[in-house]
Amino acid sequence: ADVLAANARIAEENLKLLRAKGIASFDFMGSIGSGKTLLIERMVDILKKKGKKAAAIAGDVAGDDDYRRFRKHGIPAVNVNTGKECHLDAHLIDHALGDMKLDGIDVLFIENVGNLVCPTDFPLGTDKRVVVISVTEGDDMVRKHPVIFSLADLIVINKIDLAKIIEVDPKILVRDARKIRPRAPIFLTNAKSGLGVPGLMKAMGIW
Amino acid sequence: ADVLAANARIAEENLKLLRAKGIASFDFMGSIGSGKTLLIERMVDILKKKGKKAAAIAGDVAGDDDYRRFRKHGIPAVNVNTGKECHLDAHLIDHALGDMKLDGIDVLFIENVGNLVCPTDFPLGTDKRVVVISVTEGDDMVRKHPVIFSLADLIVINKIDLAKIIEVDPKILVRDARKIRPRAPIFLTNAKSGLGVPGLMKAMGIW
Ligand SMILES: Nc1nc2c(ncn2[C@@H]2O[C@H](COP(=O)(O)OP(=O)(O)OP(=O)(O)O)[C@@H](O)[C@H]2O)c(=O)[nH]1
Ligand SMILES: Nc1nc2c(ncn2[C@@H]2O[C@H](COP(=O)(O)OP(=O)(O)OP(=O)(O)O)[C@@H](O)[C@H]2O)c(=O)[nH]1
Ligand SMILES: [Mg+2]
Ligand SMILES: [Mg+2]
Repeated sequence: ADVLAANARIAEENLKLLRAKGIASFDFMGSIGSGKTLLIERMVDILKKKGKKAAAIAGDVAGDDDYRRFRKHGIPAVNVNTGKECHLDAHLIDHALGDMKLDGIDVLFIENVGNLVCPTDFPLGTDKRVVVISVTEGDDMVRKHPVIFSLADLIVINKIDLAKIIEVDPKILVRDARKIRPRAPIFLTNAKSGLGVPGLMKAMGIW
Repeated sequence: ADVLAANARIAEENLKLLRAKGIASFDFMGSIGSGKTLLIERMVDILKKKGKKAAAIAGDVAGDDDYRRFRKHGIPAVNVNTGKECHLDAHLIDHALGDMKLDGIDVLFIENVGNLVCPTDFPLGTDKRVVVISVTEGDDMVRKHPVIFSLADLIVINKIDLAKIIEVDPKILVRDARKIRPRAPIFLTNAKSGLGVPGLMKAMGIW
């Protein structure tokens, strides 16, 4: 319980810092391989065309795959490896922010470790928390993980181009998400083609 | 550290009990939605045709979806909800075994919570640990989660029917798995059609 209280305090500080710098910030959570990185890459490209500057923090258990993908877009990025932990926490973000030049940044994307359970207890201090799942994981993903969806500000159901071939009806996922979190807008996206991304960005306030 | 030592002791007891009853037991770990349940369902059907009796323990954070799928095959099953924890542990399995009639059972499948990080520290006391991922999660899944693959007895790359459409080359996943765990056999499967399942069952010693 102390760990969670300490995390909440540090998250407050992170949010104050980001808001003071005028940075819109987002915590992208979701299942392993659901398309978090690709969605962020799409948004980064769109923001660049609009003359806005993005930055990213890539959270992963091991390796720097996602970090390198972000760097290819020419944006400032920091890699955070969590080792045995399956979630980022506010303390790690506090450190990562210390390593970044935040001046002139408009939008900060934080990609959390792929996991639909552990990140729930550890808010990072961002404006909004986005939960991303994909149809290829099956039609029971939402109802099996009620807690993370109950605290989502935005819900994304990605890889809808594969819904027919995997025989999963996205309406089932939407129905379950509405039940758990009626107030969060739900977006159907194809991160490969970019379909649905502008609508999501509008709801995030970064379009 | 005490928690892990206690878990290891109880796992020993579970294994002794299962071996005394002549039950071959398997811990199915892997990413969320990778196809663990469908693979087990396929195996249960094949075992039934061979006159062998299977049983299952379904581990999930919440809900009883997987448990109900196992029950549809007419096999004894127990549902275990882990709540905030993203892994099963030997203690929960000890309890679940207590709730099952084990006499006459040939094979026990334990489906762990979908997660490529947390289950690594908690062996359950089964004969073998099987790690299942699917191509739809991307070609970086193995190298991003070295620890769980380093302790796998068998590695399964599922949904290979979708490899072309998701543009993921299964050879990359196989290469990464060989690097981390050269001794574990690797299987490419399509749990929907059953392709690759007999080979996997042979390596599990239940064919
Ligand atoms: N067809 C299709 N493929 C997608 C889509 N989104 C992502 N992918 C593919 O799915 C795989 C995983 O995408 P990533 O962006 O790496 O997913 P992630 O959630 O960041 O993965 P982790 O960080 O490892 O948890 C990659 O092979 C992507 O090309 C989509 O909407 N449609
Ligand atoms: N095309 C295809 N679909 C598959 C395959 N294996 C599983 N699926 C589908 O993928 C989805 C998830 O399968 P499950 O068996 O529920 O996966 P799981 O790993 O048990 O999921 P959790 O228990 O929720 O972690 C379902 O919609 C399945 O029909 C496969 O080999 N090919
Ligand atoms: Mg990623
Ligand atoms: Mg399952």
